[in-house]
Amino acid sequence: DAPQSDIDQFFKDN
Amino acid sequence: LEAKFDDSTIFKKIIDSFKDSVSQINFMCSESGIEAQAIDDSRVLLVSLSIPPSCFETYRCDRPTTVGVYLSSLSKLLKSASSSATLTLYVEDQPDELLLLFEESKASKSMEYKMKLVDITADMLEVDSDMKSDVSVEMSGVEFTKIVRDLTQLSDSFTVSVGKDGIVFSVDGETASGKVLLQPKEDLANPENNLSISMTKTIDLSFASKYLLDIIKASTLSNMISLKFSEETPALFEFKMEKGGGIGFYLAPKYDE
Repeated sequence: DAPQSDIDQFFKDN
Repeated sequence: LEAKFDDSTIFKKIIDSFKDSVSQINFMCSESGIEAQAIDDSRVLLVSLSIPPSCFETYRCDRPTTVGVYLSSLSKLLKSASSSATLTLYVEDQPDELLLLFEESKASKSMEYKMKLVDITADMLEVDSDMKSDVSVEMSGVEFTKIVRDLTQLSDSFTVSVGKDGIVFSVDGETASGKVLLQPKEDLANPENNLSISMTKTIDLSFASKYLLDIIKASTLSNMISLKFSEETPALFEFKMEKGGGIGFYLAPKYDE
């Protein structure tokens, strides 16, 4: 099964 | 804060649409409405909620206030919601509780609940709501919900591809596979059946089925769903409410192997 990416990789901490 | 829904089931639908995705949330209340953002524990799904003043019969917020709640508790109180009752949310200046007042004028009945607020230290991610996407799709929420329910039974992984033929939803499980192709259409008599695709590039992305099953719980908020995809970025699944605002789910894709 393909590994899952997470949301933090894409959005900056505000 | 003093915010009154003319139909208490609206707030119940909003809360039920994401209470299984995240356990707690900070509602950021200001004069421009109530906004909230939360990320699920596995940090794969980001929920972004907007309830503008237009969703309320009356709305007043004198100064920006953060209202942190456990969604399981709030959801229990909202079981009292009915379409014949109004619901007013009250929060004091130095908030330590949320007051919910249900009023049924016909039945001369009112119900009052108080809920302790919680101090949630949640990080806010910067999400650009005008995020550029390669593919935008508008389609029936009912249709999307059915496809997700049908196909996710077969596999933990759900693939969306958009190309010149239309949009393809597919799964490839151990014992069975399935595929649904939809092409753009315009149904003038029933615009909720319309499907439109705008595309600058083809995409082919896979997502974990379990998050899609959570996302479709928000389909009670809107007849239509808007999908936005770009290669290698989170997809946006958005349900816009009739009176403005709505809920968006940003779902991180699986890696292309």
